[in-house]
Amino acid sequence: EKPVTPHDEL
Amino acid sequence: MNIFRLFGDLAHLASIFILLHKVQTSRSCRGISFKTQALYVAVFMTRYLDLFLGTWVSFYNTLMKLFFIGSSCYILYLIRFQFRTTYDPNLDTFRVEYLLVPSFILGLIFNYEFTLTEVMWSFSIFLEAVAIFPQLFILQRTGEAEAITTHYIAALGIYRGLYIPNWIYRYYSEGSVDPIAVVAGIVQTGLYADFFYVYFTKVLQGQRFELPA
Repeated sequence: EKPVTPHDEL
Repeated sequence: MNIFRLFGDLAHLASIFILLHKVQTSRSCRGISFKTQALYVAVFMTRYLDLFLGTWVSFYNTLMKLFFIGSSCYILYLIRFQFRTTYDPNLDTFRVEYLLVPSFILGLIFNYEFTLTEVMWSFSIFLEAVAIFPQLFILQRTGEAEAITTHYIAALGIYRGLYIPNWIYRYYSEGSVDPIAVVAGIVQTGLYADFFYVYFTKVLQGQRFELPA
């Protein structure tokens, strides 16, 4: 599965 | 958001305030690497491109991003202009192209999508992992450091260190994994190992930060 996009971490 | 990420971000904020406090109170940027600070500006500018593309995560997220970009640029200004006479370029001689070029190549190879923003995002993750090198290089060359400079580096190390339990937590709670961030983050934290050894055994015991001969 495609990782978090939009990237929610700083 | 979980407690590890929150405290990680707070440690990151703290590191910036510690650095600003050191420079402002001593009116000197002695022992601080301009190159590392410039690399952080590059990291934030390339990672937070989404700010300008209308991607909205949260108020917290946007506020922190703006703060990191603004404060890192301000630190460059302090070193370059306001306290420029206290900056010794002869100590800050790490070649940043050794960090920039491989990070960019890794960004081109490992990314979630071959688009400008995603390649820049990956590049920023790899660059952040190694951006502390010029700063550690100064430490290595001088063999010692003011306590406050070591608190700054420690806060940065704690920030990345805390992201690791955050990823473990997210894996179990959300089933999400961000392999690029995780691998780079583990490498980044590992780079602080030697530093932390001296920091915990000396600085926190009230002794000077001195590298063993």
